[in-house]
Amino acid sequence: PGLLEPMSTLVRVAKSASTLGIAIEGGANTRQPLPRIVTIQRGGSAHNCGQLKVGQVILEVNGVSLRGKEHREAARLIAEAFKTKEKDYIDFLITEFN
Amino acid sequence: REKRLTLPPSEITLL
Repeated sequence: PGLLEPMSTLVRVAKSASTLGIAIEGGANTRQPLPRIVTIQRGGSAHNCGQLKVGQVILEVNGVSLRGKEHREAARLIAEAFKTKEKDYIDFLITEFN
Repeated sequence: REKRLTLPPSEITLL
């Protein structure tokens, strides 16, 4: 489904630090229907990756669409993707456009 | 009749 998103980019974030280090806002039934990155913390995995930026919207996490998911569910998915030992990275499908 | 024009803001979560 990600391939149907216009202007989307796949960003692989290696788990290079003990935290992911992003703050997100948004989710279904809010003004921001898909989670948007509002902060990237220095020294976190996301910052180390160098490809995520404040303002980007997260469409998918490890191939799972965040469309229709409320904020807490989206946050839980991202937290679990970071926590799992099955993968040493997280794939984010992101778009610059809101 | 009443129409809701704006959705509520979202909380912010640090991950």
